[in-house]
Amino acid sequence: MNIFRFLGDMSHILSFLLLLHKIVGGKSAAGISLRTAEMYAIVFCTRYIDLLWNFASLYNYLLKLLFIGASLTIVYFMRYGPSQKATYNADEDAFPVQYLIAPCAVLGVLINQDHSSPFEMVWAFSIYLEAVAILPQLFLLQKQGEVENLTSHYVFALGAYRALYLLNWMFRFMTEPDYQQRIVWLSGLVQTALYCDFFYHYYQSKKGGLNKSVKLP
Amino acid sequence: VLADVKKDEL
Repeated sequence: MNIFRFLGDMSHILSFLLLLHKIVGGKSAAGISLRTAEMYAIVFCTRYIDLLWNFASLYNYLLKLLFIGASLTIVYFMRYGPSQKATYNADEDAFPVQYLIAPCAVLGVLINQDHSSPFEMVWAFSIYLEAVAILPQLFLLQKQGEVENLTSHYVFALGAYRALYLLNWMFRFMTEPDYQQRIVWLSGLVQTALYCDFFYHYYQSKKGGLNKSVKLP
Repeated sequence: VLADVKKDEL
């Protein structure tokens, strides 16, 4: 464990807390993409299925349970919460996710770390899907033009988590002899690159004060 | 075993 990975996990937890605060606490799903929330639930339920047989550490175990629980809770409230449904904009949340899920599934089967193990294929699928899962959310924000304060912090924390993981991978590559995870590195790079535009506008709007809303052109 | 060890990240 290194500081980058720890901060990355904390940033990921923060993004969940912000989103739960908005959706469950604030009873509002305005500006939030259900499609992204559902893809994240798929990402965690597929990647962490090794909870059933793999025990790397208590920290890992607990966070995996937390991420699965939080992502399913968010989808549940966005789908069945009365006030959340009322504030969720299904027409604008229209990114064709089948064009994301299908290619990731094909890639997961073709490019993974052990072709003999079905879990490796599912795991690779989850890594690829996570890289593009944010697209419907960014698409929705782009459409709406203005990003509500809490939502902007949620997206920022979510983007920061994988950016911090990039530093973690560089650190591990330099300090551990035979450490290589090309699949994760490339996917993490793509994932973080998708946030660059948002990061820029987030920084522009927040440098004038943390509670200014983010404007996307 | 290698595969499992490798999966020490979230």
